[in-house]
Amino acid sequence: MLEARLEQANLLKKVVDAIKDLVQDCNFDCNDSGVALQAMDNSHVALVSMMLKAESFSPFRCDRNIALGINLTSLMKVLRCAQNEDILTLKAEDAPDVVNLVFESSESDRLSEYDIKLMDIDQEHLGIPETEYAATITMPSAEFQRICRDLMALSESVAIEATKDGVKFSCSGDIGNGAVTLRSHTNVEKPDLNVEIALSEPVALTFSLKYLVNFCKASGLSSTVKLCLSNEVPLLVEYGLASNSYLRFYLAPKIGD
Amino acid sequence: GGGQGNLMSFFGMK
Repeated sequence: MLEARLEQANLLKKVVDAIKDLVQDCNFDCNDSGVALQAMDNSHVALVSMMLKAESFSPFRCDRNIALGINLTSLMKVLRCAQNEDILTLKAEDAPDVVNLVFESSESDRLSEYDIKLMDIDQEHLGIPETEYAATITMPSAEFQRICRDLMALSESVAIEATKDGVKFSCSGDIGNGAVTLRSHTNVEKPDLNVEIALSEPVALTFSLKYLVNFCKASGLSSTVKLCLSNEVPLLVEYGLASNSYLRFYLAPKIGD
Repeated sequence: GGGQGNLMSFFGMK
């Protein structure tokens, strides 16, 4: 059986809220290492990969592998019934028909319980190779969100170019062009505002802004975001969570000109 | 602009 207690229901609520417009029906794969999810959007352009490690829960118990097939719209309806500060416990039997969610208020004796019916989801699982990326950019998640939103006003796609001088986000559209360049930057007082560029070779790739703006819905989960790029491979956008848990998005680049 | 790449051509099915 599965029994996993999250100190803050809000974490799962934010994760599901961030991915529910990209993917609809997902298997939450539970085993003794934690709860994982991998799902592609219908057009096979973007992929969501979530890992909530066992250490993110206290306690965490999962005796055998259980796949919980859940419709995210349904899950969101139930998660909206939780207060942000509520403690959330997920429970499921070994061959479950439902997943049980219990919300407990830390301040009152209120306890609410919901069951969500599970679905049989035959999901394509992709093998994502371990990649040594040519460029890794760590930056404030709010800054990345702002750049994507700003450039989307002009164009449907953005070129991301990383060189030793910095990282340039540029676009061109019917009304004109736009570009934002960031250089490595260290803010001793507020390290969350740092921009770090680790580069082994220059990279230039073009991506659909519609997807990037969608990924940025995860900005509330982490003050920083990591962009990992290599020429001619999908972009990795990673939001790190506590206890080495993460929410990752992969996006296939645009091809040709 | 060019075409949109597909993840299936980068990542193999498990």
